[in-house]
Amino acid sequence: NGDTSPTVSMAELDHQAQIISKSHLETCQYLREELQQMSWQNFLQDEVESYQSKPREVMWQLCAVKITEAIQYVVEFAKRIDGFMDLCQNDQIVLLKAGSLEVVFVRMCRMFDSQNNTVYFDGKFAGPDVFKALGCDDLITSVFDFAKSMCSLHLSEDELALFSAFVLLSADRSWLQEKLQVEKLQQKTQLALQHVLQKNQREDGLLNKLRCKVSALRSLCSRHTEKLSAFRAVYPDIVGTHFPPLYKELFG
Amino acid sequence: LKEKHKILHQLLQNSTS
Repeated sequence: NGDTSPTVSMAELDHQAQIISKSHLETCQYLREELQQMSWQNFLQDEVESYQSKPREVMWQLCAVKITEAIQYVVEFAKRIDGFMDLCQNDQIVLLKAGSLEVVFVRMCRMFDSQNNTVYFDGKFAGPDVFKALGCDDLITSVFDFAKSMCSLHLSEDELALFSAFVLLSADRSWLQEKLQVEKLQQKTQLALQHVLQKNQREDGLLNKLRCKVSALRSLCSRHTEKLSAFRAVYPDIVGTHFPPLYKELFG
Repeated sequence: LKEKHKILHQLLQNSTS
């Protein structure tokens, strides 16, 4: 009947929050404890220089591989969200095609060291200078700034899990066939997020701050697409033959 | 869309481990 505001009990919201938190922890690629243990491992200057002196296409390929690995975990996360696999196959693909990289950027704050402005990459913590060979300094700076601002919100794992699910279940993506179903699922996830924020006694404005992050994520992803197009215009064969097939499928 | 996203479709079909 077009009503997208489901009546959901507290018990249902608790259940939804628990399932999404569990899905997140099962698919988060690295546990916080693992990352903390590695946090002292920064790239040495000669290692930084070795990344900087890589040919542009080699560094692009390396980053495409790392992004693809992270996206595979996001696909597993999506599959475990209650209701996701009940959506039609078209809409599952639409949501992952549009949202998987956004969730990778959200998850990046777990792997980010705000004090040193470094992110876990290829075995150690890397600053923006490590990615110089990509030729996308402005995008890299924006990605690091985004991670830093996400970190400043100090989200717990359950809050991060629910926000990731909220981002993934965006009902305003183009080409959805059963928009109403996605809207209901996103609404339920937002209520579960709100419920958890209240339970965790978080500040009142946090949900709004998180909503603002959605447009920042979209901007980062469209800039990634632009940079990829520019790269492909110069190196069409490299993308065609050396980039991971899933990456090409999602961003090609 | 399914035809253009065979790998993603396959990943979605694989059972969760």
